[in-house]
Amino acid sequence: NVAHGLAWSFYLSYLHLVLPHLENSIAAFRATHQASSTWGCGSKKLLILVPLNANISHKLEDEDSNISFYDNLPNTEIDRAGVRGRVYKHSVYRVKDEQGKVRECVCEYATPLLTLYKMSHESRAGFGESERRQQVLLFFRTLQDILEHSLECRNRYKLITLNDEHEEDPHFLSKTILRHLQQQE
Amino acid sequence: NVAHGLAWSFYLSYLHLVLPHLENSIAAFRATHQASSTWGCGSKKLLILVPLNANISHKLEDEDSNISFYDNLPNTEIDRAGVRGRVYKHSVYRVKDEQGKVRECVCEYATPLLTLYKMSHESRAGFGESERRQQVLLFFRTLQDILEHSLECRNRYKLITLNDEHEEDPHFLSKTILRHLQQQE
Ligand SMILES: Nc1nc(=O)c2ncn([C@@H]3O[C@@H]4COP(=O)(O)O[C@H]5[C@@H](O)[C@H](n6cnc7c(N)ncnc76)O[C@@H]5COP(=O)(O)O[C@@H]3[C@@H]4O)c2[nH]1
Repeated sequence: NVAHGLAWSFYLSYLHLVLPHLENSIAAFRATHQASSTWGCGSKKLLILVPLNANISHKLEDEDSNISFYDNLPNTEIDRAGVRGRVYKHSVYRVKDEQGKVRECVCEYATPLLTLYKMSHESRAGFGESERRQQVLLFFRTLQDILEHSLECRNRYKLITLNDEHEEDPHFLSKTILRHLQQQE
Repeated sequence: NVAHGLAWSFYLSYLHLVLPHLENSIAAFRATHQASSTWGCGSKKLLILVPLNANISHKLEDEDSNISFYDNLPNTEIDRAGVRGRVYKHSVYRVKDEQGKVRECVCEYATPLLTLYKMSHESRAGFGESERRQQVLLFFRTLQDILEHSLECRNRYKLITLNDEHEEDPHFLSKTILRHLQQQE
């Protein structure tokens, strides 16, 4: 099952590596961005977006004009499988609510969904658009289960599913993110 | 099948993105390393190492003292799934033959094998050490098949399997790489 392997890969070769460094990266970022940052006591978690239709944007502001890219966290460099100093980084976004109040957060899509999306359009890959949603749900449930049992990742992430029924709302993404940020307080 | 999905992921979300840029990266590298580079008319391909036991080193020189890290190719930065300017890079290694002659090449392990290795040690992941070799072979065959049908990747890579029967030879890796480099001439 493709989604099962992609969820384990996402955990073992990415989240397991990067989440333990996240709090320090955010602290270093806030120290160098004091003049412009409105982070306050904001979230120290990585918000991982899981759109159920696997339709992923490369820039969050393309999805919702209430979201803007702020800056990247400092890079983490790790020697991996022969690549010297492979770079792992996360992007910080500013998300505005309907009153114009801005909150900052570290946010990205679950990258393996790009693979699921593209595989569903490659005839040689062996599954089509109708199975894709099932695979996305399997990816989400498997990842959720792995992360709940992971001591290194506990409290360092939030999985946010995005249901495509709301796609006509141009501010669906920002509202969803803000709702999850507020839940943490 | 885990290996099938990891091979597609490796192609769709990595090789398909980076191999078309490789020749330009190598040209830029040779321009800035003229004083020290012995590349000559060396390989313009990415050498992808596939150890059949999935046992991967993070630094090739740890495997064989006839190999040393030279430098990294210039970075490629691509906006991916909400991560702004995600960095893709490859490492250049110097490989010495038994007469001391040195050749340079761009070389790395097939990173998804790290996931296969780790999954085989996680009871929740659902496969053990005995199935791992089968999964590595499936990964190799699937990847080979995908790459042979890929116009963007044609002639830009070489898949090198490493059989663990030769592990007692301290220069097995350098000899294998050199043999593949010589085959290209
Ligand atoms: N958001 C995000 N930022 C990252 O830096 C990152 N690095 C990995 N991942 C995701 O974690 C999982 C495990 O990664 P792995 O390295 O084993 O496989 C990777 C790896 O074998 C190869 N690859 C991708 N980027 C690189 C890279 N920069 N250098 C070498 N190999 C790479 O192609 C596979 C698929 O990559 P993605 O489909 O982008 O998502 C990966 C994957 O789902 C990332 N996700």
